[in-house]
Amino acid sequence: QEIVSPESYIKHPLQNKWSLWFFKNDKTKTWQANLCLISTFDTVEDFWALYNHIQLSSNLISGCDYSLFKDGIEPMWEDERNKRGGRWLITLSKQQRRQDLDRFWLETLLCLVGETFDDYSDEVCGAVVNIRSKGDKIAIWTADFDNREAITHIGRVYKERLGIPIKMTIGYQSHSDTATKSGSTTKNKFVV
Amino acid sequence: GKRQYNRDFLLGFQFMAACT
Repeated sequence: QEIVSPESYIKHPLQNKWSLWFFKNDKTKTWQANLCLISTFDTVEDFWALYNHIQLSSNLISGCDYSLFKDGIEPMWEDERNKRGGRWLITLSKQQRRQDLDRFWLETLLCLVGETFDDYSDEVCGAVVNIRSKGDKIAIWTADFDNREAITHIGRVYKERLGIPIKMTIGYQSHSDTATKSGSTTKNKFVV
Repeated sequence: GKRQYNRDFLLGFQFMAACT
């Protein structure tokens, strides 16, 4: 009789259960009606089964988003866990869609499911990639824009993981400031 | 403690899912 090690058949559980959402911009529908839950997973193996099955971000048409959020948190400002929060925002140039977009998004997903931010991972709600003709965006959303210690730790680690040069900065903006901004830019609460 | 996985460990599973 062959003895099979549990390693070969037990999947590797993640700390959290995660949901992947897809948004497609159909102007005949409401914002919420354009948002759909693709799938939920809580193991390393099921994460890859999903990731390998879906289109890369760079193949999506303009106006689409992917969002990965902890199970039970909806990918919108209004959710109870998001409404006092904000995001570390990575804005990409048009050329970066070819060079960096898919790499940055995968790195972002790995940071989330791997709980890269240590104890501060509890502050993470999710991440979003926006495909836009004027420039794509990737962001990690956190729960509380007043939690300076957690936010700056997450920002520093995230910037390093993406390989963003030290001399370039990334900014953290509260969702309330983004929602009420008057111009095209939102003021940064934190910068790393 | 948390179930943390580093990037190389996670990447090692990318093409194993189909085999299990």
